Amino acid sequence: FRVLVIQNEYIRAKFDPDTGFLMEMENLEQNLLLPVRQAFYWYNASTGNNLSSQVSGAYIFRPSQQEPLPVSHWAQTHLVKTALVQEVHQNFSAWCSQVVRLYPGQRYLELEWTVGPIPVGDNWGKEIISRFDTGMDTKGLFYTDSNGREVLERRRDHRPTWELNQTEPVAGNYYPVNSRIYITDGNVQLTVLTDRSQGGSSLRDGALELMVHRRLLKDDGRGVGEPLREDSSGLWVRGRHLVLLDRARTAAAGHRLQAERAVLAPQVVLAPGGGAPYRLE
Amino acid sequence: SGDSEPLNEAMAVLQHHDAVTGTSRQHVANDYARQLAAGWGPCEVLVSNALARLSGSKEDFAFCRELNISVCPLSQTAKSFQVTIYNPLGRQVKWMVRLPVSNHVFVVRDPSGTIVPSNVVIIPSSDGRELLFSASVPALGFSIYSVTQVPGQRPRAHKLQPRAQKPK
Repeated sequence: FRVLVIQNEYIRAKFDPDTGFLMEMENLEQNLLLPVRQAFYWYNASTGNNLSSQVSGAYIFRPSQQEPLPVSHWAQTHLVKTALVQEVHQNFSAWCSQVVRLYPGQRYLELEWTVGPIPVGDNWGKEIISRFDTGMDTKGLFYTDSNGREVLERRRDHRPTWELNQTEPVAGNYYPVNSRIYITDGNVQLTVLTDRSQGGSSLRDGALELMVHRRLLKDDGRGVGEPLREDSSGLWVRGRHLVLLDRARTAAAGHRLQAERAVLAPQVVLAPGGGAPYRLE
Repeated sequence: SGDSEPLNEAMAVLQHHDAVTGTSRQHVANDYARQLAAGWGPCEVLVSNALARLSGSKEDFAFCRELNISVCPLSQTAKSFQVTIYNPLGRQVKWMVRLPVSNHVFVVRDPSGTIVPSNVVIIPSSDGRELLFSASVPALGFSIYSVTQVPGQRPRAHKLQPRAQKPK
């Protein structure tokens, strides 16, 4: 199989011919090339263990093990190329798919993910993440925003204001992401813009993950009195991650302007047309 | 007449941490959604009146709230329709409009009546179609594009090329 490629004037994305996963992103304008693999995984939600009876629930994220499991080892892919869009449709499973898109003139890769209904027939609650893996030497650091304004440096297994005894190697490193999360090796920066608040982290150097959906089977004993188990339309979630690859020193200009465009995106109103002329008087 | 007060009220109620974080019981979450949806209605009347006044023509405006799942009854059935795009940013933007449509060929014209390039693509994992065209919208302003179905022609919809069967 040939490598699947989509590109526009600024960005080129390559997909692994064997698995259908994203495997490389290139910023053609700045001549940057980053091997990056993106896929979906799921954490098995804890129902309490010998260390703690704490259950994963609406207030508490607590996976039962440190390593998430892959939603799938490969994706069925379809390629669409027209003058106005190039996109790769990826089907990871019956309940997890994604469209990776590039429009002309766009300086980011759009990942529109659709997740749900998360299967819980095995009586395991599941917490679904999208994870980006690169070879960047990020030295345990990553960056998350506060309401789209100040960006805070995060260090794995560390707190800046007190001596942390890390008891939750995964959840203890998760932080709120309101609009963006990024990792950098000082030269290159990989930024992911979110279209809603999500939990995010970097649990190993060069990696970056965002939690996109959860479906849990037990209450976490913090007051809600029912498990976080959406029904009806809440079973399905669709959203977008905008992925930017830049030089570290110029990345802020890119993600700041793009995040503003995303949060203040144009609004569309339709009409049959041919309405009666209207003047106030 | 329109009214933005119900939506203001709903947004005020939804400042509660349960609404922001989703740490409420299901029926409370459903009620939050109900309040928001109830607030949208009167707001859409308000926006329609504003657009009628600004555009100088009284239209039966349609707000498609489910464009993210490619649902919009008007664009999926009408033979011709108008697309008003409002840009809240303080700078001009070019923006790709994607609308679910029937299986036809369409001509898209910009506010000056010039035909702009458009494509019809197949929606993933369904046999629906989407019309794409690039719109230019002024800062804090709006542009009105018109879409017309070309009778008797079927789109050469861009085939999905299946790929990447299960690895060896």
